[in-house]
Amino acid sequence: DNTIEDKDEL
Amino acid sequence: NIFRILGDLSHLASIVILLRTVQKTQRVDGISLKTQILYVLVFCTRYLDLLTFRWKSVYNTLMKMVFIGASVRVIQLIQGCKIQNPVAYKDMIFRDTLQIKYLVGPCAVLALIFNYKFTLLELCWSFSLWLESVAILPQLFMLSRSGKASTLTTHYIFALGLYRALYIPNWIWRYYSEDRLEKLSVFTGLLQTALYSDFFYIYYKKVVKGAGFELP
Repeated sequence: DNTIEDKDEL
Repeated sequence: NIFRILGDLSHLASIVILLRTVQKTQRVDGISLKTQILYVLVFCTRYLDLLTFRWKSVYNTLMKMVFIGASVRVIQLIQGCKIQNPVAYKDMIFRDTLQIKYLVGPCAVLALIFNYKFTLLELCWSFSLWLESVAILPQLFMLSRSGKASTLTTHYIFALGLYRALYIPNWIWRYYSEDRLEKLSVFTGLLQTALYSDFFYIYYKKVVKGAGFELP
């Protein structure tokens, strides 16, 4: 479950 | 974790080095305009989540804004040199010969194949990862053809390459501590670091051990 909220890297 | 912070900081350092150099010297020799345009595209497609307003942290949001802003500012400064220093600018354009479409096209296709969800945001995010991994190619191509680069250009590329290289131990760390593995990021990150590896080797031999920077 890769949502946009998971993308916490730059 | 420490690797991620150091990675972000070296990314920031690379942009500051570039901004300051162009601003102070009004010179663009050795800098690839195409690579810089690709970075604007990378940041704008990756940080689209800024528009959803579901922000993660002050740090995260601020850094994203800084990266977008700084990459646009670099283009502005380079365009400024067109008037200030037209000879150097023309010389740069003349040597900046790698065609962007050969990079953007395949990246778009790869984004269509490898993504987590078939939504616009996810496709753009995947596209930005692929594009980032190859965005330095016009710059490296330019270097390899001219065979020479100013020390600042090499410091810039070094800091930029170091950033993704530091993300690799960060991903290993996160895999063990958070049980988290972002396959796309890891793969494109490895690809990106691999593209820099040749450059790192030359940088080490020439710059770190003294002597000027010259490619064979």
